[in-house]
Amino acid sequence: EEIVVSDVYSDTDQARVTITQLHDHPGVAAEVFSAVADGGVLVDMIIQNVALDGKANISFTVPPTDVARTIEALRMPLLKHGESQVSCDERIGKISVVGIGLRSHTDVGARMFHALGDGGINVQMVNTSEIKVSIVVAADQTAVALKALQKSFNLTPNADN
Amino acid sequence: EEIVVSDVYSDTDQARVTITQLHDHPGVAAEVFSAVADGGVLVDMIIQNVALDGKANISFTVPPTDVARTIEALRMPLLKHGESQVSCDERIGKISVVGIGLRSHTDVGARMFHALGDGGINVQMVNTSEIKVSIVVAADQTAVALKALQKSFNLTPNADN
Ligand SMILES: C[C@@H](O)[C@H](N)C(=O)O
Ligand SMILES: C[C@@H](O)[C@H](N)C(=O)O
Repeated sequence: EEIVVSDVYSDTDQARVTITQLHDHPGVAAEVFSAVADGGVLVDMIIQNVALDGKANISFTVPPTDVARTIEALRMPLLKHGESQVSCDERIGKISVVGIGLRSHTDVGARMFHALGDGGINVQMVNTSEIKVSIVVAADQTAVALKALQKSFNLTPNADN
Repeated sequence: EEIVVSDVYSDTDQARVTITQLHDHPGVAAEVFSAVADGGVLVDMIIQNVALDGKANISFTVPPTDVARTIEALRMPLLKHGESQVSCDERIGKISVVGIGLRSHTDVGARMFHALGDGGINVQMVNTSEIKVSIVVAADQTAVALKALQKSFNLTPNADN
């Protein structure tokens, strides 16, 4: 498959909030996001993988300035989920590889992960859309990850990256 | 925030493959996706949440006809990851809620999760892009989930849904 990647860009203006050990029952995500909405927090990425043991983890990203408010907004609703823990990481970078007309993410994914692995960069999270594969890495690895991906997909870094 | 949702659509032509207990080290995702690429498998969604205990789970979706080939392609590379297990679910449905100009996924997320929770529909996976929130539910709940979301966002179901 001819991979046509048109752009690679990064965003270090996000922080991750993760809630672990949530009951994998209908309505639980609604409780979490109602609390976050009541706190007036702007959420960008939301990632939940399948819960194979009945306990789900949900992560989402917010502006770093909103982390304290988010954790406070979750305090009350999570009281009834005794086992759930909230953790956060304010030092993350999100990098997105955009490919127009991607029929499949397999080849772009394999190439991205190779470029990152060869560079010793750990992939913390992965999220895809029809035209994009986004990953989260440590904030201090974002610049080197961005350069490695631009090189892998033959895109010249533009001046303001 | 005024939520402007323009479309809700579903796709039941996907199966989920999940690999658990992967070492959260650089290069591991590259091994997984190289094997999947060598197997000629078309991957749609890829979801990895942060690994808080050093062991990561990666899920991805493939056409149901490709599941056996995917599992076979992963057999050899995963031999060196002794603790990793591969599981799959061929009976899933993916539903996407598209909102143009979404500044934040908080309100759309809260509203989606409420509509699903009130309907007794369990959210198995969540994945977002700039303009979209996608979820995975059980295949046999996809139609009722789609209707609940169309109603929640005041979109009339079109004839071919
Ligand atoms: C964990 C959470 O997503 C739950 N499965 C729900 O449906 O709300
Ligand atoms: C789990 C896997 O994504 C690993 N963290 C990697 O970087 O390849």
